[in-house]
Amino acid sequence: MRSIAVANQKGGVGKTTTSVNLAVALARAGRRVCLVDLDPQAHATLHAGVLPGSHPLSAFDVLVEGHPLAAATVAAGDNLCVVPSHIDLSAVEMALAARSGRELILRQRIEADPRCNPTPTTREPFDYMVIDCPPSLGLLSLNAMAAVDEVLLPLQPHFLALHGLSKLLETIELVAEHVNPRLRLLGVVLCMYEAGTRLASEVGRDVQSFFASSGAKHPAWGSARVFETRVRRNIRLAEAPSFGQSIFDYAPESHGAADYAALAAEVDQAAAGL
Amino acid sequence: MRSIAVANQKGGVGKTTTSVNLAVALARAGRRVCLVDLDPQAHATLHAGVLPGSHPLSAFDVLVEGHPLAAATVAAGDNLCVVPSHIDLSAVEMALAARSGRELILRQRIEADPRCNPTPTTREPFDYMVIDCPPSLGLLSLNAMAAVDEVLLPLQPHFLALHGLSKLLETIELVAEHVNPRLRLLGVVLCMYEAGTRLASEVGRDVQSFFASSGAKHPAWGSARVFETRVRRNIRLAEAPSFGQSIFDYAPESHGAADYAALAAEVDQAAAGL
Ligand SMILES: Nc1ncnc2c1ncn2[C@@H]1O[C@H](COP(=O)(O)OP(=O)(O)OP(=O)(O)O)[C@@H](O)[C@H]1O
Ligand SMILES: Nc1ncnc2c1ncn2[C@@H]1O[C@H](COP(=O)(O)OP(=O)(O)OP(=O)(O)O)[C@@H](O)[C@H]1O
Ligand SMILES: [Mg+2]
Ligand SMILES: [Mg+2]
Repeated sequence: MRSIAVANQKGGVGKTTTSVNLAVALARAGRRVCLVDLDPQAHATLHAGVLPGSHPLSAFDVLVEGHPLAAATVAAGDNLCVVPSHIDLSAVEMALAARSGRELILRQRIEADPRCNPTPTTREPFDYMVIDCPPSLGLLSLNAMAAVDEVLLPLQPHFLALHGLSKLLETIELVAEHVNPRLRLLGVVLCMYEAGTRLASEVGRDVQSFFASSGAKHPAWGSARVFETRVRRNIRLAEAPSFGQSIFDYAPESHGAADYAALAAEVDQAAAGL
Repeated sequence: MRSIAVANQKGGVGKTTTSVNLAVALARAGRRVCLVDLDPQAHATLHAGVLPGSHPLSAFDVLVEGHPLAAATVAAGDNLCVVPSHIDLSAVEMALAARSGRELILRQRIEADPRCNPTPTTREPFDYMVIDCPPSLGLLSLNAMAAVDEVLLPLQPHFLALHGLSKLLETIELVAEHVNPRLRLLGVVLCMYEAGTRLASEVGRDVQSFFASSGAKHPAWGSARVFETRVRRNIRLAEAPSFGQSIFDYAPESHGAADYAALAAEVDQAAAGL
């Protein structure tokens, strides 16, 4: 199973929109996908059409109450399962403050889950896990990065969004060195791209040259790519969540659907380090 | 002194852009303003032209190390001071986890500051304090709400941004009931407004009717308004931070400058409850 955390501490850059539409695009391509919502806002849960609070267990119960992942997993469409969020996740820093190894809990649950770590007899093993992260680098995002092999970084091509990039790369390095040696930055995807604005093309160029440059690079992100696909700004992407639908169900002919299908194809063909 | 926390746990809705441009607009109108950056990303600090880490003390030192507010305050232009952020703020939840009354620390620092609580002989007392909050409802935003009289809520007219409104109102109620009885929601300002999209006018209408309706309202937000001024989406607003300038210095003829000048006039004329 490939596991991908969709992370960026900068708020409103397209993490949730990317997590849900990528997960659904991979599921439509025949991959079995588990979407985990680690943001207390529960926006990925909503966007995927699962009513927050409508199932007895959530990601909170998996992290804090010791329930297995499978117990909180909800079917949300063909080839797609969701581990819903819950508002209680916002208290997870305090709830786990005194627990040693608190950043490794999600990894342990995933390692213990038969569909994530299949044996030859496992029915319907997962091909992908996609984890939506909140806009911070706290315990929830740390749990995600400790548990996965790859990080996908949605980036709005704006100055403030670019500013936080070095902090995120530093965090990926620290997690790779101390907690999860497998962790790699898979790549950066430019979201809400407004072609024709100088800002988008300048920031886009800055990011490309940063990763292409020959300066000192850390193995955890040194071979990361900037995806060819740029997700263009498209109001349909902002409308779809209110119907609990992915862009493919809501507006299949839109730019948004085309862009996320193209991104999924790139992600599916890539594997960290290739 | 009027004190305003600019808060919304949803990421990327315009909190920092509103904090900085509102603070500068009020300063240009002759008000003495103190802008406090409580977001570890330090984007308000950057946007206001102060290099994070270039001053010996920051908001972290005020909250955790016991320094007085005045010691961390930096002059940033006519009538404008900034209390800069620092990346260490991201560890404040852990640093203060065991300290009782940890949500009241900022309030105590403000109450002890002569320019915030002037006597007749105080030189250059502050007329306004504007606090930029991070995209969460954790200890930093709690400190801000415990310390101020008013909350300003920037809202992007999108479904996911609207979804979190009830959680924010609930938090304001709880703070007003248990920590700060003076706290009131001053109002909601629609940001990144894309006139002509159905989504913007629908969400705009939803928010207006929510506050105008005669249903049960809590005194902490019952008389909140939706500001007449809508801050239109305008790429100049996203360019200005890379120059460390407000919109008034960077693009004084832009829609962004007109909208934030109009918002400042509305804020200045309003007082919570009027
Ligand atoms: N390409 C796009 N075009 C137009 N709107 C978009 C696009 N991508 C996302 N949006 C909208 O922009 C807003 C921010 O996106 P989203 O919520 O996915 O970001 P996020 O990084 O998950 O935010 P947070 O930091 O709060 O978790 C949402 O209202 C979403 O519907
Ligand atoms: N009216 C606008 N038009 C165009 N771009 C805008 C506008 N307001 C803000 N922006 C840009 O949108 C992005 C998000 O805005 P901003 O950073 O102010 O939001 P925020 O709520 O402070 O985000 P965070 O949750 O990360 O603190 C920034 O890149 C900013 O420059
Ligand atoms: Mg999100
Ligand atoms: Mg901000």
